[in-house]
Amino acid sequence: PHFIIQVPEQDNAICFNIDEEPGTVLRLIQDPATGLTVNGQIIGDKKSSPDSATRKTYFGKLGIASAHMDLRIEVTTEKISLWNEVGRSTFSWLDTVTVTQDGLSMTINRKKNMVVSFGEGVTFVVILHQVWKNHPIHQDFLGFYVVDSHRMSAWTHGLLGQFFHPFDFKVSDVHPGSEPTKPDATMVVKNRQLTVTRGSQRDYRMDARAGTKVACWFVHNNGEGLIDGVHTDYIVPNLF
Amino acid sequence: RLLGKRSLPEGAVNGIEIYSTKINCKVTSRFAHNVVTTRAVNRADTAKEVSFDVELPKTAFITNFTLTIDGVTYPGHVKEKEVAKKQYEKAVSQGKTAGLVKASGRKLEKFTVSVNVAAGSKVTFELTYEELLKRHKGKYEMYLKVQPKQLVKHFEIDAHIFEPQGISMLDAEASFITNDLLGSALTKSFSGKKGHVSFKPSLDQQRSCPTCTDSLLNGDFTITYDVNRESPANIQIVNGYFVHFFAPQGLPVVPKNVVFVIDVSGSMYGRKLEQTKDALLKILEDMREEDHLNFILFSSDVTTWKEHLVQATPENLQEARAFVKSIQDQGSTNLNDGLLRGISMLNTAREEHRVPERSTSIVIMLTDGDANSGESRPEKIQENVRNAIGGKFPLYNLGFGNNLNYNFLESLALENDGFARRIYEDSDANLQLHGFYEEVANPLLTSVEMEYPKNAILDLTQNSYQHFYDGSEIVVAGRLADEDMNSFKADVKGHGALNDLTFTEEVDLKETEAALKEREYIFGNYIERLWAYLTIEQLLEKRKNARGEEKENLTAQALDLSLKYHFVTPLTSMVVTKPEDNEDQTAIADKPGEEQAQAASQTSFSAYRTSYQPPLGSAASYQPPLGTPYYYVDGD
Repeated sequence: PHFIIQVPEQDNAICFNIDEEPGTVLRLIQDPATGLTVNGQIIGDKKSSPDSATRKTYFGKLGIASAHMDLRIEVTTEKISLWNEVGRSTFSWLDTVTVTQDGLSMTINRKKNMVVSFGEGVTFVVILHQVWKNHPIHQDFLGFYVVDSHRMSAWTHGLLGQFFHPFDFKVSDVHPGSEPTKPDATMVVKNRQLTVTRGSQRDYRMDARAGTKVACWFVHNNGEGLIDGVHTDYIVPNLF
Repeated sequence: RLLGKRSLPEGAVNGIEIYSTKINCKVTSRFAHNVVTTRAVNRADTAKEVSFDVELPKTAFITNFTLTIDGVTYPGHVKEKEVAKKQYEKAVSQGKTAGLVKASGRKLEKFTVSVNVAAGSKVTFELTYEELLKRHKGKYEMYLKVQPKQLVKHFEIDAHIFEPQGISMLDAEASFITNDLLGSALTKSFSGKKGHVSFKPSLDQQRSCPTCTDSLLNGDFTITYDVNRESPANIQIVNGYFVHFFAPQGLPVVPKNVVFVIDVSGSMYGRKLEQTKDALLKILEDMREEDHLNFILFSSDVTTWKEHLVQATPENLQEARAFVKSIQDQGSTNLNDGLLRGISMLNTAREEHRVPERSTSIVIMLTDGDANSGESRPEKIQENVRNAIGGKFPLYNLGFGNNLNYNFLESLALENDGFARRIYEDSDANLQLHGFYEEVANPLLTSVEMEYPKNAILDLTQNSYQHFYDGSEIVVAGRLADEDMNSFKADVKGHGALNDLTFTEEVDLKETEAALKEREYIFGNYIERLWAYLTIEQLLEKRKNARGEEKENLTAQALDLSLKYHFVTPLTSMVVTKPEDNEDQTAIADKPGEEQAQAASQTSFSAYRTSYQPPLGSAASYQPPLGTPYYYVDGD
């Protein structure tokens, strides 16, 4: 999966990929103060594309949990399940349904997306990417977006969560890279100096099919140097 | 030497040969349109009487009945009951043959008609009825009674089902199919939106033994199916009418607080009490730990198992089982105080937060007789119960046996958002009781409201329900104010076990209409007829509790729709008139109510046709003499 970190203060974005084996679960967000956790499980293409050296990976399952509300939401490309201490509700991506309870609002928009809000100030959007069912290579996958995180604490961590706090980066020495349209540059971030490549990724919130191009500085090697520690530090055993 | 095959006697019985019986069913979106056609010929040298018997579900409305004799068809006309009655009485008073149709039984009504057929003549009976199949325990059930009086050369049940949501399962079973031979006559198949069941036994397959001339086709034929539920709701729109089916899946069961208000008066002595105890023990097995319960026993006095509702913990259930086993009959029937105690207990439990915030309350009352101790005036009991419940939860009444005022129980339940059910005194009464409990044991949503765009909808059927039960389905139909609208949106709001839910269904009208145009399967205006059926059913139900002007209005509306859509309801009768020997013969198809059905079964009416010869000289003003059986049973 690819990650995009938008930095509005600089009107710029940083992006990176995490390449791991299908089945791996990554910690995306963990906030000990609000008790919110988001983990994502990776899936791969059905098989490698003949013109691609590596197998593409995506998120196929997401787990959103609130320890304070004793609540878990599991989102797959097939269904959405919501648990609390009493039991489980299961919804399909063919439903258009709004679920509300104290401190939670969850809306599934049929075959498009799901918007989850925890009170005021924390809102996530999950996008359903559907491909032709009989496609020989690709399969359905999910996108995860944080559209509001201002109520999340300064202790929030995870592959996405660590970037909720303000951070600074500088890019200099822009020079031609291996591809003519993608220049390389030097980025200084978190007191580290990295070689980055100008590229673009797509934001699918508005248009789940075509997406909107987001220009970003790409950090190589699984975000090494940008993320705290190494990407394997974010591997967790289970979705919850 | 001449070799001959011995020909088994077949066909004619007493000169009448029924050579064809066909039950043709077309189900489109749960709305079943059934046509039963029987063809017979009089092989005798003299005129003979030919009977036609059909048992149809109580929930069905007859929509047509025709007689065809020697190629001439005599159609049925639906008339207001009073008008039909006058016509019928006139025929009887003039000594003419008059046919009558009436009903009895648990699930079925019996339609019987006979005509005299001249020697060598052929007669065709064709009865059409329609019903909306209701979903119970996760499937729709279509019930057909099969009981031909003789071997029939061409016997066939042919059912075609068309469900736009797609069929997920289809099965057909007959109680009389006991061997592979007859099994081979049954085929069932489904694929996508279409399902088909065919039962076509040959003459030899119908014989009760290889050399017998009597038929083994005698019993229940049941078709069950369900539809795909990729989405919780489905809206269909055709010709300006819409139907909205709602049955969400995957929701947890809302914890329930149940009080069982049980009649233990002397009349419950013996098998009835034993069966009630058996059923309660079985129900206790099905209780979920998050549920709360109590037992209120009423006879002359009221006793309770516990002072308050208690949680269905394993320990409490163990204790409850011991209590149920110890129940004994005694005294008379103080129904009023029993019910009020149960209701007050539920109200207190809620006020004192003894039950979970997100839980729902239910009163289940079982009685086998009328109140005869304490407050016994039905109107006063109704008022007391209505005031005590205050619309907060439903009351379900189970009437055990025949010695009770079922209309009162039904009225009492209906005005408190529940319903009544008769428990038939039989060996399976405990199963009937448990079966009822299973229907209401799993509420998935409470306070369900179906909302449609204001000003866009007319003539909506009931759109709010206290509960949605697992395995059932809510059906709402209506008329679009503007047929040219492009899209249609419906919201369904309800409280679930965990949270509040709003399901939204949006449909593109043109797309929906185009998708439903599979002419081969759809009988024209099925949504409009489904809407009319549902509206009449609900008007008749409301009418049971209405008084004065409101009752008159409801009656007028239901009658108007019954006449317009040709439904034989408790307000209408169908009259078929045929000239015979230069005289009129009148047959009437009626829809009896619950009380009439019971009355009929108690007085063992077995003949539905009379051929009165009035006393000479009194034809014009004939009144049946006292003590003479009078064969008109009014369905209202």
